[in-house]
Amino acid sequence: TRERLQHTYDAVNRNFSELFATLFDGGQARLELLGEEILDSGVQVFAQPPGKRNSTIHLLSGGEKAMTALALVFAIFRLNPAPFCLMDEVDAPLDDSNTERFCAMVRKMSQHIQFVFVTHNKIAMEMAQQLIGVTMQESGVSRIVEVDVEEALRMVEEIA
Amino acid sequence: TRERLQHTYDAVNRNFSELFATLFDGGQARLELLGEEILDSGVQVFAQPPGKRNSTIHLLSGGEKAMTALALVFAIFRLNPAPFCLMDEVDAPLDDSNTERFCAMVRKMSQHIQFVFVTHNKIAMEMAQQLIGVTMQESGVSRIVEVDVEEALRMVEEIA
Amino acid sequence: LRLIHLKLAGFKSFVDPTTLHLRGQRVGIVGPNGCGKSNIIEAVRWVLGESSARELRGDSMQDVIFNGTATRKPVSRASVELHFDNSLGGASGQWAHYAEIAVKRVIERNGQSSYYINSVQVRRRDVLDLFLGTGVGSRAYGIIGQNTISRIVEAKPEELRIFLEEAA
Amino acid sequence: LRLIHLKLAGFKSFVDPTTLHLRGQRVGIVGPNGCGKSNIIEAVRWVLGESSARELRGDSMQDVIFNGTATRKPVSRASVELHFDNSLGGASGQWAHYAEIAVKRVIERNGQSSYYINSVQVRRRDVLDLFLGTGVGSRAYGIIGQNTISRIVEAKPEELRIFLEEAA
Ligand SMILES: Nc1ncnc2c1ncn2[C@@H]1O[C@H](COP(=O)(O)OP(=O)(O)OP(=O)(O)O)[C@@H](O)[C@H]1O
Ligand SMILES: Nc1ncnc2c1ncn2[C@@H]1O[C@H](COP(=O)(O)OP(=O)(O)OP(=O)(O)O)[C@@H](O)[C@H]1O
Ligand SMILES: [Mg+2]
Ligand SMILES: [Mg+2]
Repeated sequence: TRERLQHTYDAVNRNFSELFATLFDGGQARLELLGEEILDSGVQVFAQPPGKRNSTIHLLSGGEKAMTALALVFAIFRLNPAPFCLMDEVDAPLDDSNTERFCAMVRKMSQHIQFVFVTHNKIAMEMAQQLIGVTMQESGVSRIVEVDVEEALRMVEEIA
Repeated sequence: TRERLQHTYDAVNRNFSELFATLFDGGQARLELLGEEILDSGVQVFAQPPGKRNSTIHLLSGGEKAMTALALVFAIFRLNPAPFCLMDEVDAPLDDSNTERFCAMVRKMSQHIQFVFVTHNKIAMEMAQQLIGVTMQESGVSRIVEVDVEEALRMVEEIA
Repeated sequence: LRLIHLKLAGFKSFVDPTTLHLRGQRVGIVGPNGCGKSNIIEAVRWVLGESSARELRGDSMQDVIFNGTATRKPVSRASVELHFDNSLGGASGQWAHYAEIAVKRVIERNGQSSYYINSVQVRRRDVLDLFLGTGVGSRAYGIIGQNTISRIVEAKPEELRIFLEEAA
Repeated sequence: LRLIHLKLAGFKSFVDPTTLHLRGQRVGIVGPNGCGKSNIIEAVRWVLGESSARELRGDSMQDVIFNGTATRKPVSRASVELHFDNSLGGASGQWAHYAEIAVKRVIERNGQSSYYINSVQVRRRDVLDLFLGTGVGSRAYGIIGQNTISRIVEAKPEELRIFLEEAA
């Protein structure tokens, strides 16, 4: 129904602009309709990190696109919060500073949403309340081990 | 010409199997022709990490696919060595152990090939003979700074 | 609705029965390349009704059944069971009043797939209806697969609108 | 053939003339997200004759020209110059005997694109011919862009054969 879609679109748009500005510490972003009729018009993302004037989203960097996508996904979550969010290596393209901002947002949202995230990133591991380690001692056969968060981070620092 | 393509195919196949076994410390991989006629048949990759019996390459993990792709790219390099190889964040999906293996192969190949690689990965930074830092002090305007490799690694350890 | 635990048996590389206890609001899954982390995420997607084999990196649905290694034979079935804490509500339909809800899915080599809610056999439709309005579901925005975050922002305008419609 | 230095002016985020001196066989390029690292890789791809704007994340070729920021105006041209050490040979054609070879490309706002080898204006074809048989070239396997390594192994059979043919 047009009214419901318009309501969703406007709400997501507001959230998206706000979350983008938080993740980028500035800048502007919004969704744009490519046609007149919301029921069958294409939608595209307009996003400019602080100080930049890129005309399309395609020119943004790998990390900037990832942060923009996260802002959009979290904007939808705010509108219609699913009880949990599973993320598989979403932090892969992020530098340390952006990973910290991503973690800050997850910490805040985890008050009402349960996050399960796969990661290779030490900074993301630091925000875990529980770490599940997956191993393949026997080739091709997966097993689970509980990993102590403090222990894991100390081990990681020793290797570094 | 059929002969030349067959020669290329066989040579790349030999190199690919060998480099895969080095990068994975075992396992087997090869190219396969999907048709009879080499001049217009499709080509697909068959790859099994050590101990695994996956039927298709699609079931492999993100990191395993990346290592397989690197084995193929380097296999072509061995056949027809370009003087340089530029790589943009190819190590992003790799865990620490696979990053070390990737670096070992780059070190070996860099005797005859010049490598320029973009990375966020500290382990990859360690193999650089020169580090070029890119900064954006002024929004949207890139500048270059020479980064001392020892200095950068020490700074990274302090943050960790 | 909170995830309590996940049981896998014969699902991809998790050939031996394995239980993951999810404690806390932020759970990290870690380990080397190829050890099975994404398989865990796909197990949740699958038990919640994923119907596309390609979304699970396979050619057919049976590709999720453990297919053997150099030292182990393939097995004939895969099962995944996901337990939810519903004590604060969230579930819809006839199980809405249960404090704990267990969703289970089983697939055999012949392709036969069965769904269960609290040990009662149901249709896939019933599993989807359980989570109506919660944003949960194998295709919902609640599960972000490996390498898909970049696709979101570069999606074609038609794809992005579909993504938004599913959120409405 | 070794890369000695790369000069950029007005190319994407490198509005001010910038020179990268490449010393050594293993050169790492580092920095935060969005600071311009991939732009450097694209500059090399571009000066060697890349003809697809999409490969450079643009809609048209002029998208590589610095288009301004909150505090800087757009400029009207982009140029990239790449210097090679040819003292050990490797280059083909009439420049094969030069110890140093400089390849330059310039584009204006009106879309006009010019190529130069050692300050002599040439056609794009001449730049491609310079590197014949060396595997160098904007489409050659020598340049692996961000997010493309995963595509290689998952390429359709027809695409993979084309990839192989280019290597032959
Ligand atoms: N049906 C199956 N039977 C047995 N093993 C399987 C099956 N399907 C997939 N696998 C194996 O599971 C492994 C992939 O696991 P997964 O994708 O979860 O790894 P990962 O931990 O996410 O790694 P990465 O960090 O590289 O993303 C592959 O090595 C694959 O061979
Ligand atoms: N024509 C242009 N004029 C000005 N700025 C541009 C132009 N084209 C691209 N940019 C800017 O360059 C930046 C992208 O740079 P680049 O992709 O090189 O980043 P990066 O260092 O590779 O980052 P990441 O680590 O996230 O991949 C974007 O912020 C974009 O706005
Ligand atoms: Mg994975
Ligand atoms: Mg980049």
